Amino acid sequence: AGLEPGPSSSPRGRPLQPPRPAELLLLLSCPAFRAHFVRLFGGEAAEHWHFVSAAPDDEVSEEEEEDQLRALGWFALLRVHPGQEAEEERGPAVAVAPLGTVPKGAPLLACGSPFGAFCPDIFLNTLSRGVLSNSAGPLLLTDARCLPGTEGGGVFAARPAGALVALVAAPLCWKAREWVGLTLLCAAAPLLQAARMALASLPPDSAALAALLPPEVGTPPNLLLQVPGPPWAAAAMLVECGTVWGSGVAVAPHLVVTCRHVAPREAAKVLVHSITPKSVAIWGCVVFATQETSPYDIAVVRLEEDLDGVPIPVPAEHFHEGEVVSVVGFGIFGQACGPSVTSGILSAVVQVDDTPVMLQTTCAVHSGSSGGPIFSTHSGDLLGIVTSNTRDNNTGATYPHLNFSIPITVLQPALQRYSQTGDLGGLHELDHATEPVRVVWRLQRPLPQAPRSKL
Amino acid sequence: MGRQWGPSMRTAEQAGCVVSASRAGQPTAGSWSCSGVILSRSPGLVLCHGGIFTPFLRAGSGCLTAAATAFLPGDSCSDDLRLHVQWGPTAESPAGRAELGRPGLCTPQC
Repeated sequence: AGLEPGPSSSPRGRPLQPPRPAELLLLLSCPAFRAHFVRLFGGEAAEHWHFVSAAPDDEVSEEEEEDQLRALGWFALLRVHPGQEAEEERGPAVAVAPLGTVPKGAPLLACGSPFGAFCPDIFLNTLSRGVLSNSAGPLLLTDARCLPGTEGGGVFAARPAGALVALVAAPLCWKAREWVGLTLLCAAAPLLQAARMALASLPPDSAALAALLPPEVGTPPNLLLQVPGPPWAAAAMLVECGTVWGSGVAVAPHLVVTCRHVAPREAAKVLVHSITPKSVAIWGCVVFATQETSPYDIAVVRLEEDLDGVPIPVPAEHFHEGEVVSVVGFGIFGQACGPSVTSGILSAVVQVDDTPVMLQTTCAVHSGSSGGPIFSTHSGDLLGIVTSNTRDNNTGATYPHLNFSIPITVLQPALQRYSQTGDLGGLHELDHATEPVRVVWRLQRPLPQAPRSKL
Repeated sequence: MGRQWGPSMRTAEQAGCVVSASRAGQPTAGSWSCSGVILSRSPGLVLCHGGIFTPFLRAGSGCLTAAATAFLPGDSCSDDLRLHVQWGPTAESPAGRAELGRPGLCTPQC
């Protein structure tokens, strides 16, 4: 049977072919995906996570939710019945990216149909773009935003061009009733390997279909060093202070900056985990934390030994609204995985007296990412330190894609002074931010210029 | 979308499809649908999500969590399962398309 593909990138809304009957050959899953899923989302974490294709408050029967959760890592191989007209081979054949060859932070293109077969004229093969945010074996996360109905849709890489990387497993993730804004994927390569093995155990005419499954392109990762993510992401650190943990960024081989609400007390002992180039944990001590009254939620940790092999990021001197940025943080998985990378743009640079005092981005930022860095995706320069995302107190809704950061230009002079001379004077000035800066960080409207008295 | 995405977009749109599952004789009694990827065109092979098959599993969804199970043969689903696959547009008139219920979608002005 041939599948007469439509002309590529034809104008949306043109009439579709009628649906073609098909038969189910196999239901298949990737055992490694399921094992990682249980490790990351099962156990105690399970109660926090919702993957059903509806908001936590929507009415979904417990049985239906159970069914969806059980089927989350399962996929199906179908054989499409031949059509009437003669079909010919057209359109680019699908090729598959081997597991582990797409680095964290790499751009991805998701193609699925929101609401499935309900409105294919409008929604068939809708595109969404993002990056590979994190991975645990064949369990992948992307910040490409997908909707219910896109389960099973393909996710493709830009390099190698058009390689199938994964299929959408769960388009909506909710954690602790917060929309996470990330999509759960199952890598395509191990899934197709499972399909080949399963087909081999079926009657010969089905087994022959294994030869038709798309090949893997590129060098299998076991012949490569694990494809590294963006070099600048290595500066992101996991910071543990007592029972609290968050993210941080190395600004010198012996200095890590994080948030005050992660490491609030000066002289507190802090354990800093560096993941790349190798996983090490180094003790440190909080040498400075702003006062509660300071709008700048910052703490500085001095390490007992230097970070080895971690590229120290270049601090940015200017900010360009609209530029493509990346946030690297340990939200979502915390210690269970390396840092997640989410992409977006610098959506606002708030200034007081022509000086940037707050950055906003559209990256997905979650609890646990506080203290993490924002990088310019193109230059790799460090732009700022993430401090918070947004919650609507009226509705309780959290907006991971609206978040606030301290521009590195606010911190850099004081950090440099301390790093070179041990003088904390510059950092203490952060406790004396002016009232207009405080107003901005209280998310209030800057005070109008007070009318001057004529006297 | 940047130049780098041209080939990926073409591949994505050529490979994309939707899959719907319904019960024989009851096409309107609720159908389940999802997205899929066309792996081969001749003969047609499609990979899609397995969630739409749970209502048809003879042994119920519990069989999906059995530890050693990595695959289930096609006859694990009841005989009344009917599957249809739809993909990119051609010149056919829209009349040929089965009208399916529209979800409760609306487009509120922002």
